[in-house]
Amino acid sequence: SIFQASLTDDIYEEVEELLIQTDMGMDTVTTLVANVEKQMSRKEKQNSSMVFDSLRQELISMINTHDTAIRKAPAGFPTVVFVVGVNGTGKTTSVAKLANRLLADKKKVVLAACDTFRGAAIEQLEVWAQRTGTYLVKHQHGADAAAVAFDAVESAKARGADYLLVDTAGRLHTNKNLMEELKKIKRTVEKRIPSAPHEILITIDAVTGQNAVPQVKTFHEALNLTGIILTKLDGTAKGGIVVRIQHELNIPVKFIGIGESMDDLLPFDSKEFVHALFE
Amino acid sequence: SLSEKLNSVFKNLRGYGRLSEKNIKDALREIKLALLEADVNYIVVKEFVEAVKEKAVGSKVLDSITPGQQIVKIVHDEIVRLMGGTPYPVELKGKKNRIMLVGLQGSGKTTSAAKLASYFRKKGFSPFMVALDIQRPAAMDQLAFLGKQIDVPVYLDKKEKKVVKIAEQAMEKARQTEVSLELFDTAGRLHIDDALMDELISLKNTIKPDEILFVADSMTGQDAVNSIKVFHDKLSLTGVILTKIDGDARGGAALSIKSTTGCPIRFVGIGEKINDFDVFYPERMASRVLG
Ligand SMILES: Nc1nc2c(ncn2[C@@H]2O[C@H](COP(=O)(O)OP(=O)(O)OP(=O)(O)O)[C@@H](O)[C@H]2O)c(=O)[nH]1
Ligand SMILES: Nc1nc2c(ncn2[C@@H]2O[C@H](COP(=O)(O)OP(=O)(O)OP(=O)(O)O)[C@@H](O)[C@H]2O)c(=O)[nH]1
Ligand SMILES: [Mg+2]
Ligand SMILES: [Mg+2]
Repeated sequence: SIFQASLTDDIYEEVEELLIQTDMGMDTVTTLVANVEKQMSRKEKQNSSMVFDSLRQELISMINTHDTAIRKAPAGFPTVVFVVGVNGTGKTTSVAKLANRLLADKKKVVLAACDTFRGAAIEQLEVWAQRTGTYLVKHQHGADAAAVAFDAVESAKARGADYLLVDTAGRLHTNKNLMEELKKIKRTVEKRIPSAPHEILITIDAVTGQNAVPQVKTFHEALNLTGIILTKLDGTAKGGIVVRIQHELNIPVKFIGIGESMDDLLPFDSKEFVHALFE
Repeated sequence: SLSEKLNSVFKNLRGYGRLSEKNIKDALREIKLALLEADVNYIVVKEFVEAVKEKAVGSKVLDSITPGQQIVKIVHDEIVRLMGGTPYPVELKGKKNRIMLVGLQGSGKTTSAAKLASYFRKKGFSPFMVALDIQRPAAMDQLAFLGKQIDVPVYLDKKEKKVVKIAEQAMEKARQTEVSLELFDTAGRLHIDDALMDELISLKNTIKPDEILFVADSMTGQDAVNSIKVFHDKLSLTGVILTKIDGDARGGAALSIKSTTGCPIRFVGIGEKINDFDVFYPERMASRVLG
């Protein structure tokens, strides 16, 4: 058709520009565009809306894991969930949101204040514990985080809690000592409940660029992550980096954060996410 | 690294003037990929590559025995130039200085307020911090904790619901003392939240700060220019503090921010402790972005 020449020249450049701006990274974009071009080459007629349909399909199939459930502990044990991640990405707020979600589901929840380092971190979680009506296990500022975790597991077991949510201090994946501290907290919990922690979620701020990949890689190598919480998606950032993360590391996004209140958490929906990438 | 990649693009050349169109095209593509991987904004990358292309087809590169190194130098110098060339830390002049800190959620404003207080105290100023984040749980406690840690007074009001009133009360209190630097920490907010952006405008009109610094996370990707453009349009920022440089984020946002808004990066956050604070050096950032 007479539109074919202009279609292939400009449309793929337009697609590349659009996808790059979602923070997907050049490698992932190149793979996607190549897949779409292959799909398009099999078609008799082509137009730009078909390109975008094919692109959406390719994206949805690239985000191939649909795992938004929180794993359950074996009967008789509280399910232990760790929330970890780089500084300021939304861990403490996400712990509050998860607690709120579980409580709405009539579950019994206990929180652990394992950020014993940052100023007023315990106070911050304390406010959330009050607002959600959850029991908080805490020690004094500067206490050993692993000791708090140990205490929290005992407390959760004694109270017959369904879930124990552990808030941890922000840390850069490049800080070896802090990554070791996190492994120690994990080992401490494993000693008390062999199958725990049952869920280790990393928070990734939607504004993060390509650095999210080494973040997830390093935390994953240290702890064996089970999922991602993509926070601050209520901003203008698209969070497209999770497509690259899924494609390269196969770690599922389980939840998205869409605001600062305790209700602002939703299970990840790949179709909605892909549609939002193009808005 | 980009220098290694560029050198390999040209490694099979011998002698002068043998650079082909393809060599230049390959080199420009490597530069584009490296800058995108470093999180430089897509539009900024396009303009940058055009600028480098113009310089690259100049005689310096064509006559060079090591065209790869020549292009690396052009790229490096262009990045340094775009980031302002030389360090430009905030310098306080008068007897009463006011600095307001603004930015997206979690970027490091509260921590940076304390770092600035300590930095300027070492320069002989008497700092005073004002807690204007009345929304985030325990935000005021966080600033109070930091103030206590560095022995700097903090003004906070847990009862007042209007931040403008808190700012006025704080400034009145400061007026009665020898305080020479007032630092205002504000709540993180989205640039698309009109009500909260209006709140910042009211605060600016009340405080009339000497400096309004946007605190940005160095791991920010393509969205960096979207947020800073709005903050800059509405507040006329006087600079940026780039935080969490102690990580391995390449920090391309630094280049995007400066080249799209002209806002100079004044300081960097290099850790969580009070002393983890430094002047921004464009040369060092250029090397980091180049990888
Ligand atoms: N708009 C928006 N803000 C969020 C979201 N999640 C968290 N925040 C805000 O981001 C800021 C940081 O959140 P925190 O929960 O303290 O982050 P953190 O990872 O625990 O921080 P550190 O413990 O200091 O590493 C706060 O101002 C939160 O209100 C979200 O989904 N949307
Ligand atoms: N590694 C590192 N961490 C930093 C740096 N600056 C701040 N942080 C950490 O980042 C997290 C967020 O810092 P805050 O000062 O609470 O950020 P904020 O902008 O005030 O957050 P909101 O008020 O919620 O918007 C904390 O864990 C800080 O310790 C830095 O330069 N390097
Ligand atoms: Mg926290
Ligand atoms: Mg703050």
